[in-house]
Amino acid sequence: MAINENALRKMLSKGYKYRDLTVREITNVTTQYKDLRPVMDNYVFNDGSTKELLSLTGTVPVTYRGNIYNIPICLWLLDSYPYNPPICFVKPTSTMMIKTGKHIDANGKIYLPYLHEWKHPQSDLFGLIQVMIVVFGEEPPVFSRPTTQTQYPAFQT
Amino acid sequence: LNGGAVPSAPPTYT
Repeated sequence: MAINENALRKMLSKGYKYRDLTVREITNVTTQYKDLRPVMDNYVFNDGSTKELLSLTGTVPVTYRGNIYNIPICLWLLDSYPYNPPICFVKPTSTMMIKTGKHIDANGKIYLPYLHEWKHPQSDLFGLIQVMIVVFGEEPPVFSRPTTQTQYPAFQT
Repeated sequence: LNGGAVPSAPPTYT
């Protein structure tokens, strides 16, 4: 789905300091990964404060043991983006559970050297997603719950 | 403005 660049500029008008860079990256990455889209929502920080931030929300295709899975993720962009890394989460649906590990905590927060060593302009969303796809292909961050019931997960739009 | 793939995950190991 093509992202309307004007709509995106408008979304980012609230406080994003490097809007042009951010618009360009999001346009680029959503062209490559069509199941991700920009959404404005309230992000809750560790101290309880909230701020309206842009997130890239949706799924990325991950190949694991020969099958492709659409892993649900949410990447929050701070208003200092791209000079700070996005805050990244895996977003399990009701039929999934988080598999904690080296790269994933119990809240679904994603930890990667790529994020830790983030430096604009060498680091960007496209590179990050490529790294995620490789890492998740080795260690999936979510698994399906062991149940025979089939239900479509509630997926937030 | 929906579309988007249905999220999926590998089956749990047994």
